[in-house]
Amino acid sequence: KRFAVQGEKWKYTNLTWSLSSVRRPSQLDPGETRSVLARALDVWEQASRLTFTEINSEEADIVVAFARGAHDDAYPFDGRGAILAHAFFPGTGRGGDAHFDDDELWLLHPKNDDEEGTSLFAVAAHEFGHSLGLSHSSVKGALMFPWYQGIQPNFVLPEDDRNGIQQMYGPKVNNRKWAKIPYRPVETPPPTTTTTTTTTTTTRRPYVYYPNHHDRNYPRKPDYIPYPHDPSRFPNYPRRPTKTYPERPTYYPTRRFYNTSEEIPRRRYHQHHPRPTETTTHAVTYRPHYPTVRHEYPTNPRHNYPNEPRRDYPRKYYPERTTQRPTRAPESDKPDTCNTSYDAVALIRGELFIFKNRYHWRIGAYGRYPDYPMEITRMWPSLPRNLTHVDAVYERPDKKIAIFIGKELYLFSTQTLLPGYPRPLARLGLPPTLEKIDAAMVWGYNGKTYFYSGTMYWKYDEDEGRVELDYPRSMAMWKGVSYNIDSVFQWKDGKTYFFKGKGYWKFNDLQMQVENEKQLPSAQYWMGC
Amino acid sequence: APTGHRAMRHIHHEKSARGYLERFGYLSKGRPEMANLLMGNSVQSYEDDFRIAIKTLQEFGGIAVTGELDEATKKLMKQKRCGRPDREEWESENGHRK
Repeated sequence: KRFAVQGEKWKYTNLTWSLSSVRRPSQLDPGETRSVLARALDVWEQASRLTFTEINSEEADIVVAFARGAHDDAYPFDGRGAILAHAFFPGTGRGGDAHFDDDELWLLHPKNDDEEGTSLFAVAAHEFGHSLGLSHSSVKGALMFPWYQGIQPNFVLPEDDRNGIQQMYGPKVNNRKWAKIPYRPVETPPPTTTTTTTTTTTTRRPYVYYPNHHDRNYPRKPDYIPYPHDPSRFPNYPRRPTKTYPERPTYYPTRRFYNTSEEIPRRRYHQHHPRPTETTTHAVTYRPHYPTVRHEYPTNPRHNYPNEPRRDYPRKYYPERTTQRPTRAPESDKPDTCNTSYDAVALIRGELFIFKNRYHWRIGAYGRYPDYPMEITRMWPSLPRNLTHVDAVYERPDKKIAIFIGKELYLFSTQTLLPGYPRPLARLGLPPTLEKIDAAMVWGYNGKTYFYSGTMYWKYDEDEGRVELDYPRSMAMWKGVSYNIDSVFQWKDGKTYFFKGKGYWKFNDLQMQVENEKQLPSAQYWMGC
Repeated sequence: APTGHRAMRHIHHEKSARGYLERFGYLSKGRPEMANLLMGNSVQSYEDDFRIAIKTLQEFGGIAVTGELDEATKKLMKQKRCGRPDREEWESENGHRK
């Protein structure tokens, strides 16, 4: 029996914390609440090298929030009693945050254990242990014991918890052994001096096997080779043609006597049977010993003058339009190819499709296709006409194309919407309260489909048609990737790419973490800007 | 054999206990596949897992380890507690256990 170190820990010892201004306690005074939380943090500060500074920002390392019921994570509260609070292990984004059940009767200054209610100090000290990287302990009496035990006056951190936190961050005393844990540098503004800098770009473009599409000579058919030139590979060539064609008959201008009817050159009927007088039928005039005239307009001999055109002529080959041509919305919201974020990215039929607003780009082996960005509804006409954007797109293992828009899923076979679609997301086993999907992909590592939304993700069973049990899980599983991503897909190089804003992360599937902590710019790599 | 009402209550208690154990990491979620159930292979292991999970919970909570869903265990499950799982061992998406 002992403390349990979870494994993740903060890289620095000077941590910041704040009480969320959005999710404040509904029944408690915020000032006194902050005071109690500071005391709870002080418990850990006194036993380790950690320091805690309160700031007024939602970007603090440890953000304390009060919430009820389901509150946008995988651990909903259950009203008064039972579950009191939970916290997340150290990490970016939601890592380190602590959530308290606002339905509980919180006591800021409990007098004794018999008093009805729950000591905020006791629970906060426990949850902050999780925020620092400690898991639950099986030692009864330890602060990290999972069940509520109340708090005694003149509280002292139990030995089990002290051993745990000191193993991670070192004791309070100045010990050279623990000097390796750095102090996070305070951000200072850069000096205002002008210097010339040279930058080298190390952007790697996708390898193009064919000439760039800007070369007008390409793509083109290969040059004609009448026969193979390499006799070593084609020993039967060059050779005479196997078949000789008969000579075509020539037209003889004078009469001749012919042996068979096959040799008689073919002539038109009126050439064999000339009419004695001038005749005009079907807009053609036949006159003996004169060339046949094909009139531009047919003539009617009943008209007043010769060659008067008929009344229904001239006429167009196509009738007049009777319906109105549908008007297209003005293209004022066309995104800038080299300076935009993406709504969705997908690899479809071996080509890269990038979606933004009503438009999409298509990038093939030769680079970006001309005439793009193009409206999405031109490629998939069954989508709503008033489409503003798509949320996620991916190609299923059965080669069908899934497009998520809001709470609905559209499934296409190439460009045809399949019957029964669009379907609500709830039919896939997703929560009915889910507003949209951020991203979707088929992960090549295991061939499974994943849906991402907010801070959670689901694993989808394509055979069952529903998400698997034990989901949703936290996005923290994909280490280094922020919450609320824009898109994700697996490229032909086998790597997974997560997109957010105008940048992306390259993900290492084996290590389950990003290869680049800082985002790389998307436009240069994917759009060829 | 228990009477009708007692049997129903027992099933209800076991269901809610199973949910509790799954929530806090003592049991993995999901039921065995129907084919295995018909074979009769995993029914026994299904119940064994439940019994082992109860024992683990009792040991973690510092109460008598019986393997049965007794009153002490039910009382422990109703106590106020933290929402994090007690057992954090899980399998990441690429199959590596953490």
